[in-house]
Amino acid sequence: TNSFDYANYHTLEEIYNWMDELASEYPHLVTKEQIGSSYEGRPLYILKFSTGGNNRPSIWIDTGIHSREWVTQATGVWMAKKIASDYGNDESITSILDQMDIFIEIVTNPDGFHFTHTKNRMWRKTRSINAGTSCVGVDPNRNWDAGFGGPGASSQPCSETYRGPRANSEKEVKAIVDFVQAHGNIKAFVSIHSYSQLLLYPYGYTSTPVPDKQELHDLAQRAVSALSSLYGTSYRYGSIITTIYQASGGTIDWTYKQGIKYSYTFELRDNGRYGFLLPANQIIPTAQETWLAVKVIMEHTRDNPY
Amino acid sequence: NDSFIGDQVLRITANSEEQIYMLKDLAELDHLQLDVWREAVKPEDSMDIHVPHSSLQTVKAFLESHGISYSVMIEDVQSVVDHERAEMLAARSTAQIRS
Repeated sequence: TNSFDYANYHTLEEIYNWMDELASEYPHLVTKEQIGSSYEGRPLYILKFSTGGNNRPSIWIDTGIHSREWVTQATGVWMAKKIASDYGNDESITSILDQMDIFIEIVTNPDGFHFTHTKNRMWRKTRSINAGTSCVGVDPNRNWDAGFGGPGASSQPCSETYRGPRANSEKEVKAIVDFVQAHGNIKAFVSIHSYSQLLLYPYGYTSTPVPDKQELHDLAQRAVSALSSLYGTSYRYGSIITTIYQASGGTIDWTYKQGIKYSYTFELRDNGRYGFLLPANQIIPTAQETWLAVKVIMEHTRDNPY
Repeated sequence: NDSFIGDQVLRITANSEEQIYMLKDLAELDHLQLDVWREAVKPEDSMDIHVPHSSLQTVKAFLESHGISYSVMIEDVQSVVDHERAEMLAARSTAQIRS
């Protein structure tokens, strides 16, 4: 995987092949696991980073649930390589992996991702067919069982924020729900999106503050500070509803409700010049700065067991 | 292979709550086929909307008639997509040469 071009965007097939290579290159650390399949039958793969132990406390990271947000999948690839190559070399990552497992789902919405590469670069949703309409797909970040159907999600299948017919209707969402519940020991959940430079914690569906607000807020501040230290990228942080908008049925509201205290979602670069078409030469700087923030969250999770 | 020829992404800044509501209503008009890339929640937040070429005149007229300021964030979406595709193809052929 050293010859892989991390500074460019890649197709689903290239990323899946790269996963195999990473797993074969780090056989005692990385495994590729399938947690389900997409609506169109594509495998949903995660990379598991583990140094042993059974059902250790774990950290989950997903990228690209909105398929057009290409810098997120690219960041996921870069971070996965970084974790693998830092183990044994970087004190902090070594210490985290000696105590915890890390899971990364790099292409969380493979049908949508394939569609962005072949038919419509701006596709956001899944590719499930909705009965009674020609409009395809559900917004997988409105499909979780947390305030599902409330304000901040659409009941119209043609909308970009269509919530779907019921919570977990999307196979891509249900696969993560099943995995998280079966695992039962996920302690941090980081869902990565782009763009607009934000680090957010629950809730999105209600303005009621989360019980752990102060800790999550302070941790977000430290994470953003680490991120900004590299290139000066400015981030805002706070709860979803107070920082961007009301959104019901969102990922991290569900994970927080499941008892995963350290639930965060990122909106990566940029701040309004290219949007979802962020040039490839910004992949590595974006990944590098994001990594610093993710590392702060992971270290805090390691140091504050609950 | 959807085409985005002549589509633009507008960066819009509302200066009141009322203008934000007007923009939200505008975005919900199905026939305009607007795609909100970034939402605004309070005045002075910027909102980015992908506007198809066929709706550009209508949307710009609406913004100007209501005194809502905007700038063009992406002049032609298709040209950026084309550039991205060319970069990917070039990177792939370089990788093939290298291997």
